[in-house]
Amino acid sequence: SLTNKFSDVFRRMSGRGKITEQNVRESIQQVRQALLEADVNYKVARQFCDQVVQKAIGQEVIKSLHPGQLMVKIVNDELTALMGPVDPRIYYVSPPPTIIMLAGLQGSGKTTTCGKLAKLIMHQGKHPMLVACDLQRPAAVDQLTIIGQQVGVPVFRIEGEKNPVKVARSSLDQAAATGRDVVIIDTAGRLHIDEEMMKQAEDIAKATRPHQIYLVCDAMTGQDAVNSAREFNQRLELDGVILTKFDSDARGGAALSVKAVTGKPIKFIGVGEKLDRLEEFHADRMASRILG
Amino acid sequence: LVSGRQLDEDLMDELEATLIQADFGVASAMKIRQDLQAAFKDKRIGSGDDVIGFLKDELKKYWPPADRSLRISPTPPTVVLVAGINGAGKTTSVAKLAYQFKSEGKKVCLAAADTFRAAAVEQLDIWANRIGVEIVKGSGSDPAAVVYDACDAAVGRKADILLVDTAGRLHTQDNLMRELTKIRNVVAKKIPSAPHEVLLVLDATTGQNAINQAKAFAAAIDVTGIFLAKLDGTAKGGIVVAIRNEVNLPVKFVGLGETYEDVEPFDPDQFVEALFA
Ligand SMILES: Nc1nc2c(ncn2[C@@H]2O[C@H](COP(=O)(O)OP(=O)(O)OP(=O)(O)O)[C@@H](O)[C@H]2O)c(=O)[nH]1
Ligand SMILES: Nc1nc2c(ncn2[C@@H]2O[C@H](COP(=O)(O)OP(=O)(O)OP(=O)(O)O)[C@@H](O)[C@H]2O)c(=O)[nH]1
Ligand SMILES: [Mg+2]
Ligand SMILES: [Mg+2]
Repeated sequence: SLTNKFSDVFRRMSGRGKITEQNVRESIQQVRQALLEADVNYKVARQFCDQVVQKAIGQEVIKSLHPGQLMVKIVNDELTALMGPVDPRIYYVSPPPTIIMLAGLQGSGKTTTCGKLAKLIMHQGKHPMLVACDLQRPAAVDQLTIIGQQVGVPVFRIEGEKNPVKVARSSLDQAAATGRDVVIIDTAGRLHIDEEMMKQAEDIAKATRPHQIYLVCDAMTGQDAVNSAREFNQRLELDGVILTKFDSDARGGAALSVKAVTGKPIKFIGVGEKLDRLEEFHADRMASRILG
Repeated sequence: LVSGRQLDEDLMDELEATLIQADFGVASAMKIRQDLQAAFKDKRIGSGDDVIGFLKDELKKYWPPADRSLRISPTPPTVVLVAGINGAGKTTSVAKLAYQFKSEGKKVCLAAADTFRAAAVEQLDIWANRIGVEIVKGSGSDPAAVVYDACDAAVGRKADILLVDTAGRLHTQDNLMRELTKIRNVVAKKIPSAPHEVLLVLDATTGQNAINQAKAFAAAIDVTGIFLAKLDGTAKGGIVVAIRNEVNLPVKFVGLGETYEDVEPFDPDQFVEALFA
């Protein structure tokens, strides 16, 4: 564990006399390695470690009786602070409808997460509607329709329509006509470097002016997480991030990378395939999971 | 005290950064750094300028041609089992392989053995219709039963290739991994020396967890190769280097898009060049 590693490092150092600033800088390599093994982005890890060294020197670790313990506390505090603030609230607007749009890379868990959000939002006393704007993946609309049935919410779809922007726009009329006060828009998976598809996402957002746009990101994503997150954030102005498949044994360093590069709050985590498997994000739990 | 020739530390730090950002992982990057220092010390590398070229040549040797070919059965059908975690790209990859084989004039049969996920069978069915290949779908919820029937159908209809699509599952879900082992055993019982290929579909954006996935799936169903999907993104897929080292699995195919034409046999030269591009 990181605690043991720090204790060992500082015990060896203090054995040779006073701990120095250089000792503190060397000890942070343990943290950097742990972060990289957890898939935190290389540059994010470096920046975080520099930050921790500054804090540690500022808090006079070198004068402390228990430098190892103080280092661990500083690392944990800094990581938790960086991952937060925690904000699982869905900001409903008045008058309704509140419009939520999900976007992200292929296979990240968007369609399933739409269902999970619908279930949560129903429990919060609202009447959500799902909108099928993935018109390209085979049977994507069927998948969302089945999910809607499982949750017990209507799914808006237009048979034979090829343009997802039209479906998105029409869904707002449908919501008004049927008294649905939350609209959840599922979109096709797309690469952040696919100009045509990123423009399509922008067009869907322009047509519906979502109050919340969430990036859905796979928890086991590696170094590339910063690239897609940065681009989606620049093109779509995200309101939050949802990390899926956290029921795996992935350390989830992508969470820190995405937070660091977008600055947007991680709202929820997906912890299973079933539609009740959505949890609030906890910064402290995430921090200890990443540190390993 | 370090005696003898040493490669410049800044050069090596920069290289380490490149490797880690390509998802090589800390352990692989460190090992490569040590190996390069050793090679430089005993003059197998001439100068700092030769480091990248030397490393590229070494990496290209990781995947010899024999490892990359698809094993075809002497008596049809050849059975290919496709597995991997949720959303990796299995169903789309099965469609790509179906199209490849059909284009070679082979008779292809698909088994829609994901009986769990919403619209999973419909998704593969649409691909089968678009490509023009047969598909076996079950009526119940037991994937092993679908596979059992698909094996009979493939033999009865004299198919050359049977491709089995399975449900996504996490390698940490013991019951689902046991289910996968059972599916493999059904195939093995029904068709001699099957499955002839067991492909693990990996998402190229996956980080170090891909190593855990590879180990667990290899243990459960004796994986014979990797289908590296979504390599058309910006992720480098360097994780397959660590997987070669730690789990000894070759990459056989790469996925380069969302249509059934977007597949290529794995090309180590192209892959290694792209890692350093
Ligand atoms: N274990 C686990 N599986 C999940 C989770 N979220 C989604 N999945 C599964 O991941 C796979 C992909 O989910 P989808 O909802 O189809 O992903 P998507 O982002 O809509 O995919 P595209 O539309 O093709 O981009 C499915 O097998 C889901 O059941 C999660 O939190 N945990
Ligand atoms: N860009 C790109 N997208 C891909 C590739 N392979 C698959 N996809 C996309 O990834 C998403 C998930 O693909 P699926 O084939 O449904 O994945 P799966 O592993 O069968 O998913 P589950 O059955 O839910 O576990 C879809 O949107 C595919 O179009 C690829 O090589 N490149
Ligand atoms: Mg989807
Ligand atoms: Mg599938």
